[in-house]
Amino acid sequence: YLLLGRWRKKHLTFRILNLPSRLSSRTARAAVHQAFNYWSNVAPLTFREVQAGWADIRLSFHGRQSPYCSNKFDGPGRVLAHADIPELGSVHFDEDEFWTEGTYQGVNLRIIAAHELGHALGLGHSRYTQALMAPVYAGYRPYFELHPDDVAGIQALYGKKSPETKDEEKEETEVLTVPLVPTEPSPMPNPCSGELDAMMLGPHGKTYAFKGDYVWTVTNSGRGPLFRVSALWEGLPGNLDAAVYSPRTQWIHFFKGDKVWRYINFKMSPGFPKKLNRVEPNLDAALYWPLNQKVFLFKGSGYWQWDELARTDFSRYPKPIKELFTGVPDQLSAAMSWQDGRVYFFKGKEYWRLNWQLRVEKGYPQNIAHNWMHCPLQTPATISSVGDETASVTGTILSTPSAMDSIMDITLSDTD
Amino acid sequence: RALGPAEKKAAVDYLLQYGYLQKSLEGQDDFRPEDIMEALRVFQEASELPVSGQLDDATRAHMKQPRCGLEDPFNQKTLK
Repeated sequence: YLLLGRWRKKHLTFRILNLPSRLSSRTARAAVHQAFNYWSNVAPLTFREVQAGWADIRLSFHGRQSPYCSNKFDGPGRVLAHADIPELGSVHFDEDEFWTEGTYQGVNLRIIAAHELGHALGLGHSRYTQALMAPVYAGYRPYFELHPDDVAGIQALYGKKSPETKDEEKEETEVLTVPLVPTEPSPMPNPCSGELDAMMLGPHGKTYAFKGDYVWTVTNSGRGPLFRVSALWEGLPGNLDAAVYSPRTQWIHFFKGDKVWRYINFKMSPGFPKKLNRVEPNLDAALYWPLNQKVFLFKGSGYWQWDELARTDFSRYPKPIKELFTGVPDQLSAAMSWQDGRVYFFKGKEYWRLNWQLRVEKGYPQNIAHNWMHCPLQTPATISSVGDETASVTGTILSTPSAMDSIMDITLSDTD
Repeated sequence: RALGPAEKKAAVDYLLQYGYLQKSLEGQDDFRPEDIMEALRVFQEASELPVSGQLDDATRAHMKQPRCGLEDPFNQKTLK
């Protein structure tokens, strides 16, 4: 078995948002309930159905297109279902399948639901082809039961089921005592002082700040609690060089030394970390530029432009940062494109915002701690907030020769 | 019989979709034949098929079976 994550609680709610059209509601609901029972029979988990409102695990059926899911299904056959890992909770079934129960015809909803719930609870695919968590559907089995590998996997996550663990109070205490971050000695950084390692506009529009072994989120109204980097992205070290999320591929790349890690959400992609071969190690920063859908990597006074899905000729890189990003300092701490469409560069205690011509806007640099981290104002110079549109911006949207040269340079690279 | 380009592409797409082949950071368009053979070997071993590294009938048939949409974690390291 492979473990992808776990819920930090053992009493979970679920909600069935809709049901397949060709199976009776009663049969379908019974199949889904039985799917939960397979797991709660062998691990100290409980599942309670809710009819409305939020639920930890949400099951639904959708077809080739869904406004709520970016993973399309492919019609009858092939891909039957997919699910998110903990603690996301989405479980989706292909509406176009012929979902059945109690027959060898079609696809058995109970078995597929149990498989997808395995993912939702934190199990990856098993290499035992007879295991429930095997990636390929092995067909209807009238006397279906979990494979020992499935049982071992779920018990590795949540322990064995025993009468003692049924005690609600004890479990709650257990959950509360599970530390959100490992207790290894590590200096907890102060978000209001010092230099950032990396900044990233991540999936779902969340802004992450990285410093030392810790990461926290930043919003317009405040900042979130500090988590160890490895508590969110398992297998990822602290003290990162750079981080960048690409909405184009959904990939998050983290850079440190001569290695690169790739994650989709919080799951590391197979085969990573890899060695950085064709760009220099010890990068300073990285960002995704939505205008040309490229990833930019920065080190010292140079940058590399990388297309994640096409061959990139790096022989012409690194190029000088100042040729493309006018007014930006060298030796950056961090960089990102933000939800306002602007590019931001961070160095030391200051940050720079660039206009659409990639030229530093009037009034920058400004103070990171005050404007991004919501720390008390310490100097009278830092007065505007993050994303604040000031009148001075208007004066910077003029095209300049240097900016136009830079745009041309990008266009030529795209053509390549 | 010799496989057509569409069949080969479908196999590479499958290996890519389910994590047996990874796009390199350098963004190379084409996978080397040895990379595809290695991915096929891993897929065959994980699927309990004869391990040949070739896109044989059994392998192509297995790729057409209904399955879960999540990636597989298998590579030589995890299999070992």
